[in-house]
Amino acid sequence: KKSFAVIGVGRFGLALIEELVNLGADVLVIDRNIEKIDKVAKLVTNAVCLDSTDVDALREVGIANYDTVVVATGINVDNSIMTTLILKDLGIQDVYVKVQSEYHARVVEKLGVDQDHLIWPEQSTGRRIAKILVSGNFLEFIELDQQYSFVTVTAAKKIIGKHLLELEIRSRFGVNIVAVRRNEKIMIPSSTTPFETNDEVLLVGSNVNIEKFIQWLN
Amino acid sequence: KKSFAVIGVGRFGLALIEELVNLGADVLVIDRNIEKIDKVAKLVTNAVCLDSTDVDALREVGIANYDTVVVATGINVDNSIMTTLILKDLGIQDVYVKVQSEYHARVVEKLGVDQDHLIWPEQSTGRRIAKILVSGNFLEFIELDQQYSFVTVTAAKKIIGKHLLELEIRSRFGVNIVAVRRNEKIMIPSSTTPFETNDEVLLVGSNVNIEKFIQWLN
Ligand SMILES: Nc1ncnc2c1ncn2[C@@H]1O[C@H](COP(=O)(O)OP(=O)(O)OP(=O)(O)O)[C@@H](O)[C@H]1O
Ligand SMILES: Nc1ncnc2c1ncn2[C@@H]1O[C@H](COP(=O)(O)OP(=O)(O)OP(=O)(O)O)[C@@H](O)[C@H]1O
Repeated sequence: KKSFAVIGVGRFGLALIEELVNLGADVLVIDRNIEKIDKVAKLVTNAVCLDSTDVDALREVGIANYDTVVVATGINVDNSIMTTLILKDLGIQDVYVKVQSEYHARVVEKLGVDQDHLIWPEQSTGRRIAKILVSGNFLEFIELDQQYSFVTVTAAKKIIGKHLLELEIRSRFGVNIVAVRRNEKIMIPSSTTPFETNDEVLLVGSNVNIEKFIQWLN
Repeated sequence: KKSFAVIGVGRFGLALIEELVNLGADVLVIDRNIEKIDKVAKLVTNAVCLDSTDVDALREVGIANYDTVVVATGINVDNSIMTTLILKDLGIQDVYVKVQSEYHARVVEKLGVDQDHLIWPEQSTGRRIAKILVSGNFLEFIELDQQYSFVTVTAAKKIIGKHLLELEIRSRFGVNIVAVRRNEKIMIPSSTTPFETNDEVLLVGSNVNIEKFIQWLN
């Protein structure tokens, strides 16, 4: 069973915490505001009211025992930076940080947090909504990791009546058509099954390649 | 070619605008801050400095001609609510609104914006990051439906050194190899990429076919 510590119960932090709990993970929550702790106390394994810039308090709560720590404190960038520094000093490998700005991100990277451990809720949602709006009928968008995603698009004229072998989508775009939902039923298209109107096509690929494919499709 | 209007060049708005442009869409950008307009002027079809709570200015810029309008102004909730009201009065069907809070969302819904047109960057990113963190072992949480599943198997002798084209897995077993995790990195195998020892292979198919494939593999 995976164990996570989340520092900061803002809108991002709260959603992260609730979903981790739904997925069966063990969660320690830290926030310096007691009302936030009260809000999540019933849901989680452990919820502690403390200031994450207080290294002794963090040590005391055993933060170094956690596989992954997410720094989800917000507007006060100094808080976030100092907390990150402390976590790295305590030897925690897997630290994710929600960042506010380029400056915030660059400092945190210098402290040893990889680029793919930076979280940009506004920017990543902006990109994601753009894909939803252009591809017309967005049914699912699941990230495999920060660079690869699952996307569902509605079959457009360009592919209706054609099949995978003639479209050569994998070699042309580097995206993989995983499954098709047709009339509410899911099927794995063979390479010679032609696409039909209203088919919902589930595909996976890097975000860049998905972009190119969606552009071509529309 | 799809046409969009985006009101507000915050972090979300800017990422949305840039991605829409990458996907080949026509974009009108509105912001009352001239520096924001200068920031995007070169990228987009049209960028106008005006206050979106000024109905005459909005009418004048022809906002009613746009398929979709996204209200991406932020912290000032009243601004966002008033802008939404104006857009609905001007008869715009497809309005998306980035919301700050439950209160903000409820008011905007009463103005005729559907629940699925509300955008919650922090909350939706929190949920998504939770899935990425927990599925660190490759997406066991994805359910396609009751009969199809995603499964991860470790590459066995039967496929190591061979690639998809020669193995013909899709036509022989009806399962689809979606992605491969190799040394912690995710990749979409081309039909001529040979599998390697320790590859984690993510596949999808009906439970029956997955069973047959796993049996054959081992
Ligand atoms: N040093 C700290 N120690 C513990 N908790 C902190 C600290 N600094 C901030 N927090 C907590 O982090 C939470 C989120 O902070 P804040 O609301 O500033 O972020 P935000 O970026 O607006 O969040 P979101 O965008 O996710 O809604 C708050 O509940 C706050 O109490
Ligand atoms: N009434 C308005 N008319 C036009 N532009 C506006 C109006 N109100 C706000 N804006 C613009 O919207 C942009 C985003 O606003 P703000 O920075 O408050 O949002 P935010 O929620 O912090 O954004 P994000 O979270 O996406 O970074 C700003 O560039 C601002 O100038």
